[in-house]
Amino acid sequence: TQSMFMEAFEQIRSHFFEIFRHLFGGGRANVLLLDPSNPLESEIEISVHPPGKKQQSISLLSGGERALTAIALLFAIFKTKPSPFCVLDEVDAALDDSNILRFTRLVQMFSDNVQFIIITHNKRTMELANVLYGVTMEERGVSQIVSVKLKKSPAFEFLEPSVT
Amino acid sequence: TQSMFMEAFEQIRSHFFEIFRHLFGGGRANVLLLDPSNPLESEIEISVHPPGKKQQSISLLSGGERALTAIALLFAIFKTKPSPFCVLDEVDAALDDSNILRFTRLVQMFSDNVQFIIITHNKRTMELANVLYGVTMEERGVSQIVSVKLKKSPAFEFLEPSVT
Amino acid sequence: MYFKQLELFGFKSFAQKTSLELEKGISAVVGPNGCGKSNIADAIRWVLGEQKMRVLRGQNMEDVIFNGSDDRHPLGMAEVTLALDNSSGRLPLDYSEISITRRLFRSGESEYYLNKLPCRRKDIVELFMGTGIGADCYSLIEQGRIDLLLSPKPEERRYIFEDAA
Amino acid sequence: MYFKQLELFGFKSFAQKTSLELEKGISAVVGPNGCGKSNIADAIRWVLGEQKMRVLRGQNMEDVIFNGSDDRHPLGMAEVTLALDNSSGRLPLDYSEISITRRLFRSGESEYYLNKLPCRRKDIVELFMGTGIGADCYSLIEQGRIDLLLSPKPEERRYIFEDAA
Ligand SMILES: Nc1ncnc2c1ncn2[C@@H]1O[C@H](COP(=O)(O)OP(=O)(O)OP(=O)(O)O)[C@@H](O)[C@H]1O
Ligand SMILES: Nc1ncnc2c1ncn2[C@@H]1O[C@H](COP(=O)(O)OP(=O)(O)OP(=O)(O)O)[C@@H](O)[C@H]1O
Ligand SMILES: [Mg+2]
Ligand SMILES: [Mg+2]
Repeated sequence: TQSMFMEAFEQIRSHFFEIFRHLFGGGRANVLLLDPSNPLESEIEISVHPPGKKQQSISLLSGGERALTAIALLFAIFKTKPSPFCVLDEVDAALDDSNILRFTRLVQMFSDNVQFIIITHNKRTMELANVLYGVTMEERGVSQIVSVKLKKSPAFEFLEPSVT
Repeated sequence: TQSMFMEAFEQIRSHFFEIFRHLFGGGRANVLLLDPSNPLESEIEISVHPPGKKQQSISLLSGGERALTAIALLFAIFKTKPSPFCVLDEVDAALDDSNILRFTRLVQMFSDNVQFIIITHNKRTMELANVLYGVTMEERGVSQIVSVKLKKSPAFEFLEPSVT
Repeated sequence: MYFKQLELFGFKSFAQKTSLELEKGISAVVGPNGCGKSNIADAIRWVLGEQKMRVLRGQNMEDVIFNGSDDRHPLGMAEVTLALDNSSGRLPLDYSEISITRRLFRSGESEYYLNKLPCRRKDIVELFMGTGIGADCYSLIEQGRIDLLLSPKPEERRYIFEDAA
Repeated sequence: MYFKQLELFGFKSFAQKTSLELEKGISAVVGPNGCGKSNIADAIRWVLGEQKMRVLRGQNMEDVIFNGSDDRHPLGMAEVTLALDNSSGRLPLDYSEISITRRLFRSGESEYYLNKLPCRRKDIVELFMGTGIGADCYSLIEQGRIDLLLSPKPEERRYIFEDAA
């Protein structure tokens, strides 16, 4: 099923390009198989061209740019092969305020078909949630959870402004 | 010179214990040479006992606890062998609000003798600074710096309240 | 398909039986450093069959069993149960509700349950195969490891592309 | 001893000659993702003699030379100058002000200067030896790498303990 892999790979590559542009506001990104004759064993090379900058190896990118590029690739994979759920543990740690906003919009776009569980310290990311699970250790060494419903169902939220 | 190393190591160990307790509000921490007969080649084992919890390998610690433990070790080394400057690049990324506060107080304690250059996205950490260097890319791909003096010299700041 | 509930008992810092009622859409898990958020992610991986202790940040299997605190003794067992809604029929099992349970005892003995009936770990892993779900897949991004997706090494991202293919 | 000024010209994203007047005490470097903050830390390491490209996040030596943008051509040289106050006499050089400069040309040629006089990289490295300062030391913590201090491997932390001893 080398051809199945190649077909999936092509889809990931095209989604990656599109989502990268969406997150970075322009530029280009590509993912290449270094050995196309042996796709399952081949190394993969990611090349990225942030808007306004020159194409470079991803090693020269900043911490935040790398995190955002990895997020673009992850969601490209989701678009190619949807998963019903996704657990993200502090993937927003390196992002500045404006990139956090872009990240949250991307998550929102996928949230109709994906159940997201996002661990975060960031207030903006928290604002995305319908439910908040607050984990505490009132008794030291022992975890407890308090859950808080933040929003009504998305359908109601959509209708609400017209009710006013 | 093995004995010089052992002596420095002992000092680091004792400072590490003390600074860890200061940052975690209790508990214990230790750093051990696995092969004391060959200190320069030996592996080092760090064991940590956060307050209220059980002693465990540092691998089970959370992201923030690991960062704080590493910061304690770094400052223990500074206390043993002071360096006139220290450049920290986003070491506060994994810390929650209350740990950022403890981190900033620690930096302040050392700042009489150490020139700190701290790269950060965190507002609380920024408040520590006498000078802020804002890096921007107004022209895409080209960095520029704007510097803003935030405080008068520390001595003056100490006197200021009495001026009122 | 979506998760309806996650129950932890004796798993890492969850000494007390704790239940998360999960909802569709976006949920956020928040709290101070070291309070147990990533342990929840670990519990999901573990109940889905994760065997690599490095991924669970431990050294031995029994590192996931609550090992005590100042005021509590270590427990003898860790248990995690994940209940899912399968009305979409995505999982190849003729139930609209599926629950998977994993237990580990200090002795090293493991138990697995599918809808409360004992099964093998293999049965759980095969249930999720090809769905993009499962411990070793791209749907669970560990803290500090998002960067690995960019690694050139095929082993690092192998499962992602294989899974997606 | 403290840094008085850092000047960058053609180093990574600093296409224009840029100068930071540095002060004692605590300074913060802030700005959005990708604007050049870590590049400043790289410049300090580089002028102190760093040779490992991995540490500077590059693959070849010339990766530190400004390689162009949409509106600018690549430059032919990278230059960084660090001026220090040495009135404490900490550095073994009979000057109260010391400036070190490093240049790299696309040809691969390197130049080093100590107080504006040409010198070898070795002279700069030896100047800082034993002071706990220098590219390969515990005074410069790279982004995302604070965790390495906890690594059991001696190589990872070797220089720290050796330096401190
Ligand atoms: N088997 C165990 N028994 C008891 N406590 C444990 C066990 N395993 C891990 N822990 C504790 O769980 C805590 C780590 O929890 P976790 O990694 O979930 O934190 P976190 O909420 O993700 O924090 P952060 O925001 O810093 O990432 C550690 O303090 C550790 O001591
Ligand atoms: N030789 C070079 N020529 C031009 N630009 C370069 C060069 N080397 C690196 N860059 C650019 O510098 C940027 C990275 O800068 P830097 O790592 O300093 O960001 P940062 O401010 O630390 O961001 P973050 O907050 O995300 O860590 C990248 O966008 C990269 O393209
Ligand atoms: Mg965590
Ligand atoms: Mg950076």
